[in-house]
Amino acid sequence: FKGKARLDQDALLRLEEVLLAADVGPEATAFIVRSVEEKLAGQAVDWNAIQAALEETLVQALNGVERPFVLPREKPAVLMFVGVNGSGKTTTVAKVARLLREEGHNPLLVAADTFRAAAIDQLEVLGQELGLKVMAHQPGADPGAVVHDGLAHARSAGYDVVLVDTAGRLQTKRPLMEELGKVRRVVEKVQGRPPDERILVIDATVGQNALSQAQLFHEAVGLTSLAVTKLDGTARGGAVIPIARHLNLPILWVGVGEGLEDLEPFRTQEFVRALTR
Amino acid sequence: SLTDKLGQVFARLRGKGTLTEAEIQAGLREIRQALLAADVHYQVVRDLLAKVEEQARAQKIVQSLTPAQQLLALVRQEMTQAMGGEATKLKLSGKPAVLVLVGPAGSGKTTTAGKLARHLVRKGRKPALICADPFRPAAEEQLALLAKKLGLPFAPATSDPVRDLTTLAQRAARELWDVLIVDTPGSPPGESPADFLPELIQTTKAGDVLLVLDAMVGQEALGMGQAFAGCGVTGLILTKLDGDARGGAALSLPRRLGLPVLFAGTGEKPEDLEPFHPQRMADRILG
Ligand SMILES: Nc1nc2c(ncn2[C@@H]2O[C@H](COP(=O)(O)OP(=O)(O)OP(=O)(O)O)[C@@H](O)[C@H]2O)c(=O)[nH]1
Ligand SMILES: Nc1nc2c(ncn2[C@@H]2O[C@H](COP(=O)(O)OP(=O)(O)OP(=O)(O)O)[C@@H](O)[C@H]2O)c(=O)[nH]1
Ligand SMILES: [Mg+2]
Ligand SMILES: [Mg+2]
Repeated sequence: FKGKARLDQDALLRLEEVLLAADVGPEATAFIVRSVEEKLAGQAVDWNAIQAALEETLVQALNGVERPFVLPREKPAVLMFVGVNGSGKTTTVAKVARLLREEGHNPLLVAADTFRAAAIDQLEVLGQELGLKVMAHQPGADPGAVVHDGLAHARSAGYDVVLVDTAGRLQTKRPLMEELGKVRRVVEKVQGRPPDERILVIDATVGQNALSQAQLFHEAVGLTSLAVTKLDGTARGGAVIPIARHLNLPILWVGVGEGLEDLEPFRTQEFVRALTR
Repeated sequence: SLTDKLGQVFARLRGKGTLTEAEIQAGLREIRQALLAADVHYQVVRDLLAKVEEQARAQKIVQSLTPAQQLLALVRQEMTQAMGGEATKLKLSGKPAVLVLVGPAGSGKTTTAGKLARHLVRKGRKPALICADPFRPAAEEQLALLAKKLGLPFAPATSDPVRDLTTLAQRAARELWDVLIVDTPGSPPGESPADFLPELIQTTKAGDVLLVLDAMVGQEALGMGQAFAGCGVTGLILTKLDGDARGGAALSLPRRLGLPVLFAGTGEKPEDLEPFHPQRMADRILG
């Protein structure tokens, strides 16, 4: 039996509320509170001590989640972006493309959302803004075919990275999830390996459904990483804690605004500090 | 399921007579877990369960044969009451009536505009779809495509939304449009909407200002509702209920901000709009 400190009722309530308000969820909150109590065993317990123990616990829970993005050696690299409707995929694709271009790379955008109204138009406007080429077919085309042609073009024209934007879909829709698996297989066929990054784009305002999203998208395409959007404003994105506990996927980037420059690498310390303030 | 969990909590007591205080608390704790896991705001959970606890004691739940079912029934009743109220309808006041859709980024406003337009046509109205989102890339194209699909008029109000809407309201009389459905820009979470929005709502005397929220939204839902206070929101639409998000926001906002939920979005097509059912929502939230 590991000793643990006894937090008084007020401190306990306050600690729980900080975590619940940040969307950490009831299960992970209970785990974190226990861990804080263990850390404070035999110490004087004031709010500063609790805050420090809390930050330490969260940093530990997010161990392995910070991984700086490095573009793979083999060209072209393929980055595939997936996620539920409205999570911020298209905007994030454009932001990452801009970042890669700033670093001297030559990105090609692939508009594989052939379903939603004006999805192709949206990516084309962003591509134009960035001076980057967008590979697209007509609305209603098969996403696999667009990806196939995008890759073929990238390989022959010497692009060094391909970013694939896909249609939003709720993770419980099996045929749509299978379609994603098919897109991954198209890449495998052309490249001889799956997309170098299969990135789940998660909205920071999502609550406990985030875990279901991560689990089911992981089943569909084998996720390699996450991007968390809309961390500007009041959202704290605590729902990534349950995801970290179950899947331990790295978070490559965070979106902090609607502009194409509003993208930052994920930093555990900063994220934890913002979550617990 | 919650019924099973509560059943287990109370199972040991079958035939034992009265419930102890500790056992009532254990039951309420299970319900608290379920509501928090369903994204109901933690303050709403606290207030709701305090009320249920009071009622449970007053109703002498301890003497019932199925305390789990009784406790759940009390919770469900509290929830349904908070979400139900009188069946709230669209006001559709004014000539033309102006209905404005507001909400955080990506919640489904533009798609819902199309759904409402189709719904209003079936109710005998003549809606026009208006894009008042000057910021999002291809926002006009997206709404114009929906309008075309539905065979309805579309007009942009993106160069100067307030002035454009005034012009469009006059044009509505000539064109015999009797409702203007106005799509607006998404805002960052918890932040006030675009500057022109409160003025646009005031100038057009919009009788319906609908806050469009994603059913998967977590604890931010209340803050989002409050951020739109300056817009005079009249009702809520909860989208993406065709997924497995429990939708706790459907309880938090009516209970805390008195905002009724008018519709549920259940898919990406124009026909995927349903009236909101409080009883069904209560069951969904309770899991
Ligand atoms: N405030 C804020 N808004 C964001 C951020 N990322 C995306 N958005 C906004 O969120 C909305 C949805 O973004 P999209 O990129 O269209 O999302 P999507 O996942 O591609 O949507 P679908 O393709 O329809 O599933 C837009 O209004 C974006 O401007 C962010 O980091 N912060
Ligand atoms: N499955 C499902 N998807 C929906 C629903 N409502 C909207 N969507 C999808 O959610 C995504 C975002 O919808 P939009 O209508 O572009 O959202 P928005 O609020 O206008 O976004 P911004 O203008 O960028 O703030 C799109 O992929 C829609 O097809 C719904 O009820 N169910
Ligand atoms: Mg998109
Ligand atoms: Mg929109």
